[in-house]
Amino acid sequence: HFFPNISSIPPNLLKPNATAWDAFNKLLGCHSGQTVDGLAKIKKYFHYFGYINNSSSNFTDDFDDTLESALKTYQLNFNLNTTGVLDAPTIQHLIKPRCGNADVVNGTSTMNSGKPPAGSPTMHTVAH
Amino acid sequence: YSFFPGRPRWPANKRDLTYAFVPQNGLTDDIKIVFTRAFDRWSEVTPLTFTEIASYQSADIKIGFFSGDHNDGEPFDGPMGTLAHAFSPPAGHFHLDGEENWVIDGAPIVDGNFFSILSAVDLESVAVHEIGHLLGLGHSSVEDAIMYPTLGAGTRRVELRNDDILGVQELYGSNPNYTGPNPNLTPSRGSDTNGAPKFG
Repeated sequence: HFFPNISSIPPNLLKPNATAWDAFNKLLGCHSGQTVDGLAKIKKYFHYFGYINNSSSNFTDDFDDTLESALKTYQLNFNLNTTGVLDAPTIQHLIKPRCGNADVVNGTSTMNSGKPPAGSPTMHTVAH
Repeated sequence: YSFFPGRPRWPANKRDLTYAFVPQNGLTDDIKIVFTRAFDRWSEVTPLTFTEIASYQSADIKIGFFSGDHNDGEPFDGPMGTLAHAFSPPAGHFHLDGEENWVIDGAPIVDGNFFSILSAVDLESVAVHEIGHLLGLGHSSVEDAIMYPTLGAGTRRVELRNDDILGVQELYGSNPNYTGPNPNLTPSRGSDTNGAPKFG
């Protein structure tokens, strides 16, 4: 569907449409140790974009260590506070439209999470 | 900036790349010119050139709008969600979700947002990003870089930033006529992960 410019868009499209990821809003505040309906979908999301390296697509609704680790990596990559909790800024970011290419490929990310922490030495030197 | 694993790029004897559109899409010239502008942004900073040709089969870069499952193992999900994807060099496949509401001319721009539309996407913004993948760039954590993975609702982001330029020039070198970043892109208050100034 192509529109030449913004003024040509029908008014009914000016409202937010439901997308596959809007359901993530109900997961606000979820954290490690909980079992909440819908967490399996967010695991699928993280699997799709490379944050969960699991060949199985059968995900549970448990907020387990795998999900917490994936969430922290995601938060680091997108400059969010690495709380490991599905807080409001993280949820707002998760539902944004985005490129379908993965952020993490073969378990390796070269976004923020694949770089050394700020302040750590990036070059080893030996005194003579 | 980042690269795909193994840093794939177009070979040294491939600097003049061709592109073509899926004939079945029947795209009009005003849509095609959006892609021309997007390619121009990358050729401005590299020795690469991009030329549209009619033959889809023989083009280096193949562009098409598809809906749902389109036989590459990465089905599209309807409006919003994932907008497009592109393959690393030298595959050249560039797929866009045909169920999005694509805006051909996102101008006028006010502070980077063309309107508070939550269900329409600026085509050129997505095209510039995906061409970055076609050239070998991965995603970046620099928020205003073209290669940042998300595109906020109603946002137009088409200008290459320092992060994008440094990345693509590491792969292909600089265009001899390139004179440096756009001076109209003023530095923002933030900094990238290396502590270097970023532009916004």
